[in-house]
Amino acid sequence: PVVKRAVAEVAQRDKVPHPVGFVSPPLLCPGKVRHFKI
Amino acid sequence: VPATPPALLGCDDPESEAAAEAAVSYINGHSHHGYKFALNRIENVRVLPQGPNNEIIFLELDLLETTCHILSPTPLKNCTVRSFIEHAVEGDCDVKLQRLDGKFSVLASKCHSHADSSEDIIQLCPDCPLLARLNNTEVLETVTAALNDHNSKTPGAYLKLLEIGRAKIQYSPAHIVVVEFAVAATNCSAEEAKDNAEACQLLPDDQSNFGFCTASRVIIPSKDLKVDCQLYGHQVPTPAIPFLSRVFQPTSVS
Repeated sequence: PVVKRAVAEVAQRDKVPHPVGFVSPPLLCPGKVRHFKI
Repeated sequence: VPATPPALLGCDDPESEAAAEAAVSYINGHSHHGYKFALNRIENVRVLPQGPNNEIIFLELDLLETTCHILSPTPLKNCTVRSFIEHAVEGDCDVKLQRLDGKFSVLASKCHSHADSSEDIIQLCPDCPLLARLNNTEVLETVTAALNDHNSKTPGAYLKLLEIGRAKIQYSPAHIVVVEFAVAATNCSAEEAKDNAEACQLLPDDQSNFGFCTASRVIIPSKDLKVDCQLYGHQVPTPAIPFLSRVFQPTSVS
């Protein structure tokens, strides 16, 4: 049940529009390009 | 459902970069053909904790071809990544590692390589030469001519072809064939090889000298051939797998 509730909360949170000035956290992946991208 | 949830790890986190470094080192160390590859980007990382100081790491890596042949003793950090207009070759690798007490070991790896599309190169550099097939007639003729030219002008050991690494053909404004190939020294001198080159044998693993040649042959407007061969010197073979055996093993790697 704990797992279910946590998943639901995350899903619900994502549906709420971000307030003005909200800055999304940086994506964990992919990482930086060291040379160039083909 | 795993007992322990996967740990969150960013692709640019130091632990991910350390794992990627171990993975790239493993991939280059176990490659028998072509060139060394350098890390371009960590595409994805997943961590499965197994217990105290023990975790399994899955990496998706984007690699780029360097100018160092796989037989070259030059450390990867000193190898130059080929530029985009040199017709870059990319490697996509999935690697599974174990990190036990801070030490990485690769459990499995799978890589595919592919060259950038010719259209991309032409768009950026219309006159740049494009990669040619290694069995192209003009490529083979250029390699043969280059090796003959080097052997005829160099008094040292007679060199034999190990493999062609790269070939490019330019058609405009001049018709030029550029090749790169790996060579190995034989037990013959260039003079001895004149009589019967077929009899010349590659030196045993522990004595063999490997090298790398670049050559360019102008076909039009005027015929010209330039060859440059560098010998790497003594190579230490891997005890479990004889070095030459690895070089000559056929593989399906593209």
